[in-house]
Amino acid sequence: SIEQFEEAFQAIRRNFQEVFQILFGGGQCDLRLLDEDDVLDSGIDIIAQPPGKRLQNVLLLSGGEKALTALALLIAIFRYRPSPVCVLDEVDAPLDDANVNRFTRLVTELSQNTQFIIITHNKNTMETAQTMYGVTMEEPGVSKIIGVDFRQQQALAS
Amino acid sequence: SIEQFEEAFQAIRRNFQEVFQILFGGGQCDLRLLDEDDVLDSGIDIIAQPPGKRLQNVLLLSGGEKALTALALLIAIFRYRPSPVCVLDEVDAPLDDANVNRFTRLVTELSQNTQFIIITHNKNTMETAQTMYGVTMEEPGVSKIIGVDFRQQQALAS
Amino acid sequence: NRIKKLELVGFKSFCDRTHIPFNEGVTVIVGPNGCGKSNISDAISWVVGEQSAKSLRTDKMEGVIFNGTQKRKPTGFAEVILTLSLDHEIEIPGAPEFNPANFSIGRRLYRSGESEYYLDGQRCRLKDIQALLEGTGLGPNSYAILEQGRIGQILSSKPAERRSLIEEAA
Amino acid sequence: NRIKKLELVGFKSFCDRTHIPFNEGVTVIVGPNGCGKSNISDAISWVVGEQSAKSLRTDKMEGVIFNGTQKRKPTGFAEVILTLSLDHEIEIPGAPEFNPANFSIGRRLYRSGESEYYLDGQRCRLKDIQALLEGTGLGPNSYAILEQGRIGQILSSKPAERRSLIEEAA
Ligand SMILES: Nc1ncnc2c1ncn2[C@@H]1O[C@H](COP(=O)(O)OP(=O)(O)OP(=O)(O)O)[C@@H](O)[C@H]1O
Ligand SMILES: Nc1ncnc2c1ncn2[C@@H]1O[C@H](COP(=O)(O)OP(=O)(O)OP(=O)(O)O)[C@@H](O)[C@H]1O
Ligand SMILES: [Mg+2]
Ligand SMILES: [Mg+2]
Repeated sequence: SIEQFEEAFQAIRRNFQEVFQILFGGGQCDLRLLDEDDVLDSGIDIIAQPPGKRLQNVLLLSGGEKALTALALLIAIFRYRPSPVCVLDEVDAPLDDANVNRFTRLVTELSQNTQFIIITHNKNTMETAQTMYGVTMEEPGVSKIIGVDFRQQQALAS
Repeated sequence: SIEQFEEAFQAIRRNFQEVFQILFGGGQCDLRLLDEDDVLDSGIDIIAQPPGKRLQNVLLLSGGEKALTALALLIAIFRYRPSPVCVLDEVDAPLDDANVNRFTRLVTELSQNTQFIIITHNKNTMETAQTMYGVTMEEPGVSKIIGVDFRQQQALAS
Repeated sequence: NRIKKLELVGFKSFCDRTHIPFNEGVTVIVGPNGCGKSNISDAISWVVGEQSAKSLRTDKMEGVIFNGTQKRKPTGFAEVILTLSLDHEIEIPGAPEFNPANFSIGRRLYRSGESEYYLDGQRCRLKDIQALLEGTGLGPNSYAILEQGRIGQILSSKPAERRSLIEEAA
Repeated sequence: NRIKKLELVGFKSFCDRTHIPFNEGVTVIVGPNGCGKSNISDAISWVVGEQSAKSLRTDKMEGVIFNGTQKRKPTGFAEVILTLSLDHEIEIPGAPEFNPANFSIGRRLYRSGESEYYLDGQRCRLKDIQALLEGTGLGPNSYAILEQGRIGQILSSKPAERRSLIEEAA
């Protein structure tokens, strides 16, 4: 229904603006209906302005800026309608160190209420996890899991 | 002309098979004309088999395996018709450490005859360079280059 | 609401039965290129009801069944079981009894093409699983499961596709 | 064959005149997201003759001209000069004289839409530049310049598009 969509759209739009500022450490963004008079069907435009830069269509941003903006939108939707678990597969690949840190800090905060499963090659991201699983293919073509539970390790150590 | 294309295709196909094995540390691959009887127009299929795995369409590979396969093809074309400089923008983003090392070792070898300009966030890749330039935006929206010439540094140090 | 454990056998590169317990907070999955990390994400999408083979990076659904290596024969079926806990009461008429605080949903696909769904180990219908997951944010094409490369897709997607992402949450 | 130096002014985020000397071997370019690294790659594509605005990540070609910040006014034109050295003799009838062992190609675009091309600082035609670069592997849509995300495109490209990649080298 129109009201349901309108309510979701406005809430997600507010979340998007908030999460964008967290991930970029500033700047602004917006979600807009392409056709304001056609709430029932109109497509959605994404506009982003990283700190210090001009407001422009998201397609003109750099590789890392685009990734961070898309991530902000998906997290915004997620916050509106949380699921028990959120799976992120290599979303940090195009990010520089500073952005990876803002990303992991946000995930750490959200993880108080939600489980996160993060697939990554990034050492900084790995360090923020409570649990780490390694996947190997010692036997070619056959996957195997090895577990490294940091919290257990810390409990054993103390 | 057909002969020109056929010659280029066969040479690139051989290069592709060679470079693929260097980047994957083994395995096999092939480039095939979709329609063997239509050399003039046929599209090209890419088939790859990382070490220990089955031969399958390249679209079924993992993210990193796909990237490495595409890189092998582009380097194969490059070797057939080298240009003075080769620009690689964040091609190492989806690669694990072992694959990054195979990639940088290949680049180091090819760089004896070709200049490489590599844009990267990866520390391992950075370490293999002779020259490093940092790009900054101290003033928002305005790019500036700062140079770090390792060889000059080493010359000064010795 | 939380997930507790994922169990896979014969699913893509996970030929042998594999148990993955999920603790609270952040779980990180690491390993070399091609070792099977994204296949775990696919397993979660699949067990919560994904029906599109393309979304699971294969041309037909049979592609998720372990298809063998030089040393191993292909398996006859793929199976994934997700154990979870929901914080609300649920009534699903016609479905097996289960305890929302600790239950499992399962899916099996045979080479013949036959699909089976399970609730706490008992056969149920796909729509029972769909009813159960209603409103949890889990399900096909969920915004909660970001596959490798999906971030890039979001930005190059058409305005209409972005709208459907929002509509799903609405 | 080698490139020696890249000079940019008013090109995308490179508002001020910037000189980038290129040594032998591997040059690595690093920096935070959005600081201008890929813009350097665009500058090289542009000065060797790229005519597609889309390939340069902008909707019209005017988009490569520095468009200003809160403190800086937009510039009136974009200019990129590439200094290089070729190991073979080249005759280009009608073009300015130049020394193949050390010369520059330049390109300028004004807001009016007027384009100018330069050989060793003297006006020349686009086709002089194209003739000069013939067979060097440099030029529009070159397989030698892999833009960010192009690797992913190669694999999802249609078989016909892959063929054209090979045809360009043939
Ligand atoms: N049905 C199947 N049977 C056996 N193996 C399969 C099947 N489907 C996929 N695979 C294998 O799984 C591997 C890909 O695994 P996956 O995509 O999970 O890798 P990954 O760990 O995510 O790697 P990357 O870091 O490169 O993204 C491929 O080698 C593929 O051959
Ligand atoms: N005509 C222009 N005038 C001013 N700034 C521009 C212009 N065109 C692009 N930019 C700016 O250049 C920046 C993008 O630079 P670039 O794509 O080179 O980043 P990058 O260093 O490659 O980042 P990443 O690591 O995320 O890929 C954007 O912030 C964009 O606003
Ligand atoms: Mg993967
Ligand atoms: Mg970039």
